Amino acid sequence: WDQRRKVSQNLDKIKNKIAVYSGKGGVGKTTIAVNLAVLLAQQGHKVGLLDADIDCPNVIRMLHMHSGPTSGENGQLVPAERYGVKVMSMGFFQKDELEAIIWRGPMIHNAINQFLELTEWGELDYLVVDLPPGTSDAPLTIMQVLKLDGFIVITTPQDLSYIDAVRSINMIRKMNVNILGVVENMSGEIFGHGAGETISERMKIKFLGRLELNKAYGDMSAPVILRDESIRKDFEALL
Amino acid sequence: WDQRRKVSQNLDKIKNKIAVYSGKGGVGKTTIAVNLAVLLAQQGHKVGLLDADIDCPNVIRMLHMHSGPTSGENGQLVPAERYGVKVMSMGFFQKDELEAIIWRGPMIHNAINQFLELTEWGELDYLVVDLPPGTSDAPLTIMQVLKLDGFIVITTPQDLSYIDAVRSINMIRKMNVNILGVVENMSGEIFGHGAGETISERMKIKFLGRLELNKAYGDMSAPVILRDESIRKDFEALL
Ligand SMILES: Nc1ncnc2c1ncn2[C@@H]1O[C@H](COP(=O)(O)OP(=O)(O)O)[C@@H](O)[C@H]1O
Ligand SMILES: Nc1ncnc2c1ncn2[C@@H]1O[C@H](COP(=O)(O)OP(=O)(O)O)[C@@H](O)[C@H]1O
Repeated sequence: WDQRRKVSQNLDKIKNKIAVYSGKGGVGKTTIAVNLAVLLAQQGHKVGLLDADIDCPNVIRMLHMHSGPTSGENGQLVPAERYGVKVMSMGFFQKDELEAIIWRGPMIHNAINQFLELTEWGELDYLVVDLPPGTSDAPLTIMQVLKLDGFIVITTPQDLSYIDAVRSINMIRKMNVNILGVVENMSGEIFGHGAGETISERMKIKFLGRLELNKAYGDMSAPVILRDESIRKDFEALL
Repeated sequence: WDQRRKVSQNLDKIKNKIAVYSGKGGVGKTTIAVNLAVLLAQQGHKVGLLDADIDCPNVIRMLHMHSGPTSGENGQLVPAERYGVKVMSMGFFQKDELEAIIWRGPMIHNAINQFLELTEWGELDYLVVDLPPGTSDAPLTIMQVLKLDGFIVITTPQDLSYIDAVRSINMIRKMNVNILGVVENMSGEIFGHGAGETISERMKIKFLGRLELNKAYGDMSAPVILRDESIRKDFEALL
């Protein structure tokens, strides 16, 4: 309990803590978390981005970050900034990016707590949190330690993703969290349309909108909303 | 140790145990495991398919299986058959498919062991195992309990997938397993080409081939190799 108190004291200068979450990987969760954070910063808000996806900490690579946090007073970690967003990731602490960190239950607890206690975010309007996918130890631990204000659930259009998303929504509902809505990503010819709206109807959550499957996402030189005006408008429509 | 002995006695009538694995979800791992198993059965082999992806047990849905295992002598479970493949999945034991099972470390061990001890596969030429993705408790536990003969790693063509695949290959290499090769899935215009070959060169593993991004996969009425001749040829080329 003492740890929780310390963590919540450290985070009480943050107005909104928004989690981006999905029932399984590969649906575009990290891409959406990164571009939402950059968009909010572009709109003049004070924004932080926490990469809590400990199995695949891909935020640093998506943002081409070459420097990590610096140390502040009393051992605190001051996050590095990129595109006006303060970024913190487990990936900064991995010696070799190509080595997998094998997380076992209790280790997750300690790593997350330390990470949350020591990071000096300062005053923020939004902290966007990229959660690990699925229903294992990692996302649950983070949800319990961080009192998140709202969840955005990401799905792809296919039938199978619908099942994964519903399973994970049923899980997070048990933790009394506020689900802001569902985003359907990769809509179009190949994967179809529809899972987003079906989830919204059946689970009684808001349909925030859809993002088309588009080659432009593959260019990693900069966040896609800074390179493509029409995709930027799609992201603005989600907010 | 006693449990391991029991499990290995139960599985010693199986000639080849092949795992299909990926560094993260959403790359087509389950789709490839299901279609490979059906193809091997079509070629006249005796085949089993074990859905060990406990977070997202999607095999049953992909194969439209309405009936599960039956009970045999001394409490054994006799797997149901579909397209000539004997299928066993954690999903058969979930009361409600839309509820997430929250797996914590020690539970995984017990569930997997029971599953492997009790299933009566009979004589098989191949057992295809759909592993959970990533580097958490679940894939590790299964690898330790099942002595797998070979691993097929699945990646998508994007740069980010390359990192996830390399991380997971470095991990499974520590367990002294035999990696048969890497398959690049969803190649084409949108996601590009190349991660498969790059992984093959850098990690010195065989490049088994690539599967194109294709709308035909979205039709869940039957495994795609039974509906599309050219995709079936792509799968035959992998073997
Ligand atoms: N709408 C989209 N169209 C095309 N590619 C996309 C789209 N959204 C994401 N991607 C690509 O898909 C891959 C997986 O995205 P990622 O954000 O890593 O997924 P997750 O975090 O859910 O595992 C990335 O290479 C990304 O560039
Ligand atoms: N080559 C492909 N082209 C188009 N869709 C694909 C392809 N491979 C898989 N899919 C689709 O992608 C989705 C995810 O596949 P799945 O096998 O569940 O991935 P994983 O097991 O890696 O999470 C499924 O809806 C499947 O139909």
